[in-house]
Amino acid sequence: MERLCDYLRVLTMLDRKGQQTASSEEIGSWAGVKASQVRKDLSYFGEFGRRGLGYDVEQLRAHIRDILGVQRQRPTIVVGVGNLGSALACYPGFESHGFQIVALFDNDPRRIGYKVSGMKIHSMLDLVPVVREHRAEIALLTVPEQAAQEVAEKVVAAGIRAIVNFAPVLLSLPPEVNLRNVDLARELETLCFYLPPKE
Amino acid sequence: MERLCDYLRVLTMLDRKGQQTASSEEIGSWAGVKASQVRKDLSYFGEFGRRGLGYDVEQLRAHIRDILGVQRQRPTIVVGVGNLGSALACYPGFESHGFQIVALFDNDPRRIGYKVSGMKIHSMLDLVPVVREHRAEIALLTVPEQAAQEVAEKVVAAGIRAIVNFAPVLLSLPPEVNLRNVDLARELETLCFYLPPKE
Ligand SMILES: NC(=O)c1ccc[n+]([C@@H]2O[C@H](COP(=O)([O-])OP(=O)(O)OC[C@H]3O[C@@H](n4cnc5c(N)ncnc54)[C@H](O)[C@@H]3O)[C@@H](O)[C@H]2O)c1
Ligand SMILES: NC(=O)c1ccc[n+]([C@@H]2O[C@H](COP(=O)([O-])OP(=O)(O)OC[C@H]3O[C@@H](n4cnc5c(N)ncnc54)[C@H](O)[C@@H]3O)[C@@H](O)[C@H]2O)c1
Repeated sequence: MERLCDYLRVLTMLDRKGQQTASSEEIGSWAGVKASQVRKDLSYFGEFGRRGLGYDVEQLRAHIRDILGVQRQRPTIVVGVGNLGSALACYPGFESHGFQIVALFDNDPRRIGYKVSGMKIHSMLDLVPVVREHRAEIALLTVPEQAAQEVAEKVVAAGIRAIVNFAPVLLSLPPEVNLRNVDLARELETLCFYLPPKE
Repeated sequence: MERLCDYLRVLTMLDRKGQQTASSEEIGSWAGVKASQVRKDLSYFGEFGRRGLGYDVEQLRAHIRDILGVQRQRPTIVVGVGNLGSALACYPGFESHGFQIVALFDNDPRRIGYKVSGMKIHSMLDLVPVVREHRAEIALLTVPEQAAQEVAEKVVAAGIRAIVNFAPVLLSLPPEVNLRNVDLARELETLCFYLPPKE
């Protein structure tokens, strides 16, 4: 359910801000949905707000994560184990958010066979068998921009249907592939938190 | 204006999705604000939607970035030039989003003096003079979690008032410091884009 994902996004944001309860009006307004629709959706899953209080943000978020299966570990691979790829491979945060990093790949002979975060870096030639062995579902793409399209196609050919692309290029992939682009600089810009603009 | 930042966040998201026009109702619903308030705020800055069409997403976003001064380059430092810090220091995306990376710092003698992205890595002992020389405003904190609190305090003592913290720890800093925490894993989780939950 697309809306459940939107609610999760909203609840995660409220939770990050330290907010403890949220009304269906507030959730709806952030998610672009009528409050009555929010209540309808949530009651379908056994979640009822408390009159005057609304929903418990932490509890509701945990429940939605549960429903969406976000809690379960999704085998994830990292392709391109340079600076960014290594940082992602070593970051414990991924495990606790459902991304279990199971294999690493690179095409640089100086990196292949080298261990990062307890895992040996595989050659790109081993992509298909290793993806199959681990039933990998998600690929984090951290290769240089000139290699991104070609590597993405290899990853899809190996059976991966969800890609998070960190390279600053627009990838062209078949419609059945879930593609997300992450641009940290753009995300940071919208934080708008730093100093007031000079007049 | 807090609301302008929210509008920027919404417009950036719509732009990322490839949407070309947006109504005040839509912007308002995403930003948690009444449509009439959106129209009021935007007309104050000379932005008027077109009847039936709404606002041009790209244009409005550019205008708001302008108003907020997001376009101007903010001198930014990176503290902790390991995997993540190096990836950020080399990423061209930061410059185009207003974060001009001007200096790098580390406490590892094997890294100090080493060049990354054309810049020599400074020792932490040079933090105060170098921050002053560059009039640095923002610090990207990419040190290990056990060092984060202590390093954040040093950065604040050097005069920096806006910190983006990548280490998975809750920092305790004076209220005048703008602090943002980035957790890529958490952000990726709310993308909710990958495979449908197993039933
Ligand atoms: N989205 C963001 O916010 C963000 C931030 C920083 C960097 N980046 C991007 O992430 C990417 C990686 O950055 P980095 O600093 O880690 O670069 P890097 O050069 O350190 O790492 C790239 C790695 O990819 C490997 N590689 C190259 N071609 C390959 C191929 N055909 N098959 C498999 N592996 C291959 C290299 O051997 C290297 O290990 C770049 O595209 C960069 O622009 C994005
Ligand atoms: N938020 C996220 O999404 C995310 C993703 C990946 C990593 N991380 C976090 O980012 C941080 C860096 O990760 P990494 O993989 O680059 O680690 P790393 O070990 O490769 O780099 C850390 C760097 O900080 C330097 N350093 C250590 N103590 C210091 C001090 N007191 N003063 C100055 N410099 C110091 C080290 O010399 C090293 O160069 C970690 O805290 C990690 O958990 C966060």
